Amino acid sequence: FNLNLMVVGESGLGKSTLVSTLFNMPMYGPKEKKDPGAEVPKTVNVKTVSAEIDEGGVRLRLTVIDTPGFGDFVNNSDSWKPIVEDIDRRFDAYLEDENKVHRSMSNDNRIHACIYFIQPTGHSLKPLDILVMKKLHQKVNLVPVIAKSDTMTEEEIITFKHRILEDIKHQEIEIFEPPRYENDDEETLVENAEIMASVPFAIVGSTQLVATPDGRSVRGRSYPWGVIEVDNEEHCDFVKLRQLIIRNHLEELRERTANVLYENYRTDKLTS
Amino acid sequence: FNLNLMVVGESGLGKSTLVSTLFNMPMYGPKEKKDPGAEVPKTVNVKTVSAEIDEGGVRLRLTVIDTPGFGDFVNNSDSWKPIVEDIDRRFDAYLEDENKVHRSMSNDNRIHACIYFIQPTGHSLKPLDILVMKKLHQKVNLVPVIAKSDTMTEEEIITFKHRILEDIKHQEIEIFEPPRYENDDEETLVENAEIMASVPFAIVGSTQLVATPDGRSVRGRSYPWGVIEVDNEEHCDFVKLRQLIIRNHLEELRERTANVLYENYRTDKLTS
Ligand SMILES: Nc1nc2c(ncn2[C@@H]2O[C@H](COP(=O)(O)OP(=O)(O)O)[C@@H](O)[C@H]2O)c(=O)[nH]1
Ligand SMILES: Nc1nc2c(ncn2[C@@H]2O[C@H](COP(=O)(O)OP(=O)(O)O)[C@@H](O)[C@H]2O)c(=O)[nH]1
Repeated sequence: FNLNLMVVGESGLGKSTLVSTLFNMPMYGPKEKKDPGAEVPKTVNVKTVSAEIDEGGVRLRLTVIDTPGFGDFVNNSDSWKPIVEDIDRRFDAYLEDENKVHRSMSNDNRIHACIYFIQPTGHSLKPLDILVMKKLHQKVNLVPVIAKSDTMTEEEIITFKHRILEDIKHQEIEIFEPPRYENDDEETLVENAEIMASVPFAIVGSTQLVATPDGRSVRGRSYPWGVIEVDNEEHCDFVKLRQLIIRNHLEELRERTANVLYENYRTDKLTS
Repeated sequence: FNLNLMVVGESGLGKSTLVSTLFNMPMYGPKEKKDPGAEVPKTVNVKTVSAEIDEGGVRLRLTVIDTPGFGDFVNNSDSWKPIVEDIDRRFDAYLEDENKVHRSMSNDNRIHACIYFIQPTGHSLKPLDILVMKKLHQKVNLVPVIAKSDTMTEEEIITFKHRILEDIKHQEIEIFEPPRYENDDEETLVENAEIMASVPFAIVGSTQLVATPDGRSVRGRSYPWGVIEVDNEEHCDFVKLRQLIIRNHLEELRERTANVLYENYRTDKLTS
């Protein structure tokens, strides 16, 4: 099994932390601190990191495609381009392999899901969010999340989620929704409905263990006024994001990429 | 006494809330929710709102100059221009008044301080921050703050402040520092030193009263994992910001504007 996950969002929204949290292991080396004099890169970079992980007894090869620089410039008009180029390049590579006489389709390097990080402003989607999500939504399974949601109170999250979904609907942006199966059991249907009802997921990431006031040791963030627990569903939707991506819908993400997104790309490419 | 305070920062960094918190009264009407279809303004607006407030027995006419739209576009290359134009326009108006035969210099509409809101990324200043602060620092008393600092743990704040000060030094950005007087008493010297040691202030804003676990009613934000108190110096630097702007250094802010920033502007203008 392999899963190719892209993360997109401005610097400082907790992307690296979230990836490490999702897979319960540090996915990146310690961040190299750029000193004040360092050259700021002029374009968006695309960086890949892979790891073998064990997910409930199943071996998973996880590849994370990061997009440092996105949204960080004074002028971000072109910052979506290297991202779309990377997705297309992977589709092209697959198309090329498919057309070979002797082919081995064992390696699927296409992007199976893109986690898009929304800044927790409390207002609505930003022009850049809308621009980029429209460029991506028909090429990749789009999973929008509210970054660093511990910035927001429960009420603010409810209002913000509502507003984001309104923006998404108004802008006709397609976000990933797992299909419902006739033969799913009641428990699965309920669980999946609960997961989808929380979209966009309000997430918090942390690989650090901290002590709660009642003495438990949990992954979380410790503030002078309290401890937020990453794996506590009362505190954030991290668990739901993890279920969607790794447990419940891993297969649907890969299938939709293969049967819908890739097929559309291929048809467009061959007919143009 | 009048104080003209400009606030600059991207949407969603808590500017409106902070202004209301500083003056302990709602400075703005309820925010009109733009619906998803609304036209997004193409340029930065400059909005002014005034109020008479009582500050420790002293009547203060406070004017807040807001800059909605700053930093919110896909391309922010020009978003600093309307801000600088506003500052210059006020200098020009003063210069014009000063040159009249019959003049009444009672009205000082020059900007006395500019609170610049830094997004709590945890990394360093953004290219836009540096660009704009360099445009502003010689025209206005610059007071940088870390917005929504309840997003960050105590350690993260220490690291971030250190890094921001490094960036500011490296970029030769001048931030407001109150002068020290020979005849200040020990207590004042100590208090001022403590204030300046906390720059850039890690602030949190709220006009809502919430109940703390131990039963007090305070201005703050209530999360499932705890309550952050705006006026608690263990939780954030809001009190220090308030002291700098309204109590301890109100006069220095106005004097530096008149004797240094305006004089430089006037000299440049008359010699060019
Ligand atoms: N409040 C909050 N801070 C976070 C969260 N995740 C990461 N951070 C902090 O935000 C800063 C930037 O995180 P990082 O993962 O490097 O962000 P990236 O630039 O998007 O990769 C660090 O100081 C993290 O500790 C979160 O869920 N909530
Ligand atoms: N975490 C946090 N949220 C805040 C703070 N101040 C304001 N907010 C919230 O952030 C959102 C945007 O605040 P607002 O004052 O409208 O920001 P503005 O767009 O910069 O004027 C609202 O949901 C506020 O309740 C703060 O200090 N910390």
